[in-house]
Amino acid sequence: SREAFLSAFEQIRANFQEVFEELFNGGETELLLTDPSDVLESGIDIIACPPGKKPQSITQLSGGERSLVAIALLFAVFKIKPSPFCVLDEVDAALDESNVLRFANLIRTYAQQTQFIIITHNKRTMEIADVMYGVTMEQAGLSKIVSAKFGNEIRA
Amino acid sequence: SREAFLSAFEQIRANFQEVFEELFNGGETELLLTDPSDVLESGIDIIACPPGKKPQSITQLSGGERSLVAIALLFAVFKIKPSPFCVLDEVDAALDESNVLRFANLIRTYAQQTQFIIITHNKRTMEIADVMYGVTMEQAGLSKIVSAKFGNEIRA
Amino acid sequence: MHINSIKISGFKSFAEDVELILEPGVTTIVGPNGCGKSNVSDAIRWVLGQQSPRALRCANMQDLLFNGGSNFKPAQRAQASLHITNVEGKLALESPEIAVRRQLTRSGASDYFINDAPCLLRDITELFMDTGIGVDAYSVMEQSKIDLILNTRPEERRFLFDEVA
Amino acid sequence: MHINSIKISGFKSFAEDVELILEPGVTTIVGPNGCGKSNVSDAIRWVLGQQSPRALRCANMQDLLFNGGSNFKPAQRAQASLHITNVEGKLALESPEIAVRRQLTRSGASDYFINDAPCLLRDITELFMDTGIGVDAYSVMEQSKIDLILNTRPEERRFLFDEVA
Ligand SMILES: Nc1ncnc2c1ncn2[C@@H]1O[C@H](COP(=O)(O)OP(=O)(O)OP(=O)(O)O)[C@@H](O)[C@H]1O
Ligand SMILES: Nc1ncnc2c1ncn2[C@@H]1O[C@H](COP(=O)(O)OP(=O)(O)OP(=O)(O)O)[C@@H](O)[C@H]1O
Ligand SMILES: [Mg+2]
Ligand SMILES: [Mg+2]
Repeated sequence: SREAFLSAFEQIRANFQEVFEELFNGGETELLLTDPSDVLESGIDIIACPPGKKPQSITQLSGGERSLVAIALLFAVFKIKPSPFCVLDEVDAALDESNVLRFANLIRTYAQQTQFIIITHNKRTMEIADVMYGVTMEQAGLSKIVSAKFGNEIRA
Repeated sequence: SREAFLSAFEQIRANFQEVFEELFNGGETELLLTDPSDVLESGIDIIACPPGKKPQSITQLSGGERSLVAIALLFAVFKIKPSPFCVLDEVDAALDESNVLRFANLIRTYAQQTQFIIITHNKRTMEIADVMYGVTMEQAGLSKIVSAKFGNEIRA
Repeated sequence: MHINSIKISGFKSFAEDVELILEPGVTTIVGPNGCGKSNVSDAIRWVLGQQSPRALRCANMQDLLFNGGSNFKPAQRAQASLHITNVEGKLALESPEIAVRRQLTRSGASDYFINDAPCLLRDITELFMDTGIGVDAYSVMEQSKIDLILNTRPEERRFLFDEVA
Repeated sequence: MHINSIKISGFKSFAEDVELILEPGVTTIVGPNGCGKSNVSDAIRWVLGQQSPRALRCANMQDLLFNGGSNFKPAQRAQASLHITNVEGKLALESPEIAVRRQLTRSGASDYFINDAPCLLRDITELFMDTGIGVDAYSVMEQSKIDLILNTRPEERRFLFDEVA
């Protein structure tokens, strides 16, 4: 229904600004209905402006900035109705070290209510793991699993 | 002309196998004309099989494997008519450490005849640099350049 | 509610049985290129009911069975299961743990099970209704797909919003 | 033949004049997300004659001018130049170094120069003909585009092969 969508949309807008600010240390966002007269069919435009920059189309943002914007949007939606578990496959690939740290901190806050399974090559992301599984292919073509379980002792 | 294309195609096929073997430490490749009867309009299919695996569609390869296949194809073409300079923007983003090392070694061999400008976040790729430029944005929105020139003293 | 363990057998590069035991919190999966990490994510989505081979990076569902590589016998059956705690009775079933399993044989027989009882795909999607878990939900983000949220036309992008409205 | 230096001014995030002095061999460009690295690659492709704003991640060519951010005055002119050694006389010109420059003003005037003499885009593309340098050549691989070589339909992919045939 129109009301249900608009109410969710308002929440997502607020969440998006909040998560974006956390990932970018500031900045401005906007989510706009491309056709406000047809709420149930309208598309949604994204305006995302990192701190100190000028709001432009998201196509002008850098690779890493776009990853952060996409992550912020994903979690803006997620916060409304968190799923019990969430699988992320190398979403940190384009991020520099300081952005990976912010991304990892964000995950840790959500991890209190949601179980995360994160596939990554990044050492900083690995550091927030409660459990880490290594997948190996010692025999070519055959995957095996090795577990390196952390738990609290490492992070205390 | 038909002959010119087929002659280039044969060379690219051979180069592709050669570069692929270097990046994957073995394996088999094939480049096939989708329509051999219409050489000048035909599409080109890629078969790429890492060592120990079974030849399948390249869609089943992993993210990092696909990056390596694309790099191998790029350089297979490149070897025929090397351009004087080549700009690569984060082509190593999906590669694990040992694949980045192989990629970096490949670049060093071509660097004898071609000047490379490589944008990267990866420390192993940075290690093969003759010159390294840092781009900074101390004032938000304003890019500046800082040079950290290596030269031979570091690599000797 | 969280996943206790994931079991995979004969699925893609997992020729032999493997089991990942998870805890609530963060589990990271690491390893070199091509070793099978994204295949684990594919297995999860497959169990949850992904019906499109292309979404699992295949041409046909038959491509999911371990193909033998160059040194082994191809698998005759691919199987994956999720063992989920039914904490807070969120799922409409009595048992404290729910095992959701899917299998595919080389002859093409495709079957679903909830706690080892044969069921339909529809039973699985209904089980997870309104939990945010599901094939099209935002609960699984595939490799190289993060950018798609931004690239899709604004009309397609709203699908994400409709999920929670 | 190699690039001696790249100069950029008023182009995208490079509000002020910058110069990168290169050597034959490998130059790496590093820095945090959004600091301007890919903008350097855009500047190179723009000088070589890239005419599509979308290929430069813009809606209009005017978006190439430094937009001022939230703290500065927007630029009135965007400019980039490549200073190339004409070793081995590979390029059809007498001088040992060739400067190729492009500029765009906020009023929309777009100009090209070879060694500071006004010229047409066609003169630049002809200068680099058969060297493998050019907007559509394989000499510049954009960020996130490496996968496209694999994703394009086989008929489109052959464009790469036709370049060298
Ligand atoms: N049916 C199958 N049988 C055997 N091997 C398969 C099958 N399907 C896919 N594979 C193999 O699985 C590998 C891909 O695994 P996956 O995508 O999980 O890698 P990954 O660990 O995610 O790597 P990356 O870090 O590069 O993303 C490919 O090399 C492919 O050949
Ligand atoms: N005309 C312009 N004026 C001012 N800033 C601009 C202009 N066009 C683009 N930018 C800014 O340049 C930044 C993108 O720079 P660039 O793509 O070079 O980053 P990058 O260093 O490659 O980062 P990444 O590592 O994430 O790929 C964006 O934040 C964008 O706002
Ligand atoms: Mg993967
Ligand atoms: Mg970039």
